[in-house]
Amino acid sequence: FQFNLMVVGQSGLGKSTLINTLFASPLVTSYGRTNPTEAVERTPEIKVERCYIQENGVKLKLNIIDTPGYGDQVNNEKCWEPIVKYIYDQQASYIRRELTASREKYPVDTRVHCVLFFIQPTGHGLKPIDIAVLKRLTEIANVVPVIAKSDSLTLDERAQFKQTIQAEIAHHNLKIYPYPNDEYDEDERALNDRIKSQIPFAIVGSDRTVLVNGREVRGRKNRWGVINVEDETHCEFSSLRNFLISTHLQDLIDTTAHTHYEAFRKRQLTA
Amino acid sequence: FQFNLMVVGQSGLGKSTLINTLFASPLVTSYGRTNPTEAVERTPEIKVERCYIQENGVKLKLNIIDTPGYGDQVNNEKCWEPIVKYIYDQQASYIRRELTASREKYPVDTRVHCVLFFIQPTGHGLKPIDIAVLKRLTEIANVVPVIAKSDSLTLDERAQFKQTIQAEIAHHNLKIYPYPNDEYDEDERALNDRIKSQIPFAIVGSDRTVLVNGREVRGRKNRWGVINVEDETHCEFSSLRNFLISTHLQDLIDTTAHTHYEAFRKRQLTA
Ligand SMILES: Nc1nc2c(ncn2[C@@H]2O[C@H](COP(=O)(O)OP(=O)(O)O)[C@@H](O)[C@H]2O)c(=O)[nH]1
Ligand SMILES: Nc1nc2c(ncn2[C@@H]2O[C@H](COP(=O)(O)OP(=O)(O)O)[C@@H](O)[C@H]2O)c(=O)[nH]1
Repeated sequence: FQFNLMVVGQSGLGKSTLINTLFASPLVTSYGRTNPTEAVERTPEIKVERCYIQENGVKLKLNIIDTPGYGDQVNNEKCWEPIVKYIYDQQASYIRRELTASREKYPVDTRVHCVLFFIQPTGHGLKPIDIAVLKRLTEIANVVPVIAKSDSLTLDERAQFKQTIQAEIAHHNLKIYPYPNDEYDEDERALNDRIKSQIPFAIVGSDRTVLVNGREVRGRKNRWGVINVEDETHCEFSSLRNFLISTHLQDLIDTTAHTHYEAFRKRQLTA
Repeated sequence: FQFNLMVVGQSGLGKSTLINTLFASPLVTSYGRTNPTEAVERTPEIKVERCYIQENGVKLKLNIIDTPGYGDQVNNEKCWEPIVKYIYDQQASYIRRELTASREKYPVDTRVHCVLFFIQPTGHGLKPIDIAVLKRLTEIANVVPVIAKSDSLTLDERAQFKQTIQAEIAHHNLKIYPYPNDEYDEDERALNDRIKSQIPFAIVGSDRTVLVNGREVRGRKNRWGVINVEDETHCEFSSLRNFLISTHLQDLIDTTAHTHYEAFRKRQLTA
């Protein structure tokens, strides 16, 4: 299995941390600058981390694509372009490989199977820049929005925030994954509806462990309590992990090949 | 006493909530939209709330100036202009009133005595847009930066974040209040140094109360614990409130009159 996961969002929303939490190992280092004299104006490059994980006895070959935080500049016009270009470049490479890979059963697949989109937990709604970026990305890849650092929201605020975001997604006609599928039977449709009502997943990430009931778990410790990333009453990290790596892994790969890649290929042929 | 306090920062950082927490009453309603179909592009107006509070037996007449979140658009060029204009307009009004108020002992004073600048708790440092806004505001008013929603930082992250911000403030030569003063004696200088090492204050705000040891306090309740806004081991809200309304109230008013207003007046005379 080759699975390519991209993370997109403003800097400081815990993207690098979440990658390390998802795959339980320090795969990426954050783009965050700790040197104040470092020029902020240069746009860092998109970084790809490759690794292997074993999941349910299945060996998974992962490409994690960490994008530099967009929206940090005063003027963020077209800040989505490097990200869109990266997605297109992988699809273009795949077309070339398909044409030249006559003996090779499966060409190397670097196509982006899933884009995790990080939403700042403002409590209000999506920002104009988020909507601008989402409009472009949802057209060309499977986009799964998540609420970053959801530990800064109370459960009431979280429920309210999700409602607002879901309404905005509907209002702007953003095609968020998973997509409706007429071929689904009743059970599959029910599962999809349940997932759709949970998205955006409210996540918390941590590259540190804390002691909870004598067990070492990924978490964040503060003066007023300990957040356990794996505790389903604390956040939806486990739901996200399950969704990405277990229940919807195959569908994310298939939809990329049959929907997004096909659309790209058609445009290339007619162009 | 007339005290005019302005809050500045991206939307969703808890500005409105902090105002209500500082003055223990629902003075302002948030600019946050809850209607997804509301156009985000229009720039809301600057709002001024007037109220009275009693503090240490002294009656304080307050103007709270809530500015709409800046930096929400894709292109935020000059998003600071409405804020700068507001500050200048008050100083210009004061010049006019000083000239016409011959009998009136003290003209009505709407000059901005303090700008609370809200920093998003990214954990990395200031964003380019923050630096752009701070550069303009620190030249014309007393600016006191605070770390918004500091409950999303662990104590270690908070200490690290403060260090980075303080280094960036020094690197960009931003004149943050309180200012060094050669006329200070050793005690006053020591107090100022202590305050300077604490700034930006790491705050948490809440317009809700929670039960802590049988007492109703301003706080935030979550699955893993209860944050008490007034608890000094939880956040620096009390330090900020003390600083603004007790120890530095007079100096904030005086510095505005003798430093910022004087500079403005000089420019008007030579213009
Ligand atoms: N409150 C909170 N902080 C987090 C979370 N995940 C990461 N952080 C912290 O946020 C800061 C920035 O995280 P980082 O992963 O570098 O963000 P990135 O710039 O989006 O890659 C670090 O101090 C992290 O420890 C989270 O889920 N909740
Ligand atoms: N975690 C956290 N959330 C806060 C804090 N203060 C306010 N909030 C929440 O953040 C959201 C936005 O607050 P608001 O005051 O409207 O922000 P504004 O847009 O800057 O005026 C609301 O859901 C508040 O309850 C805080 O100190 N910590």
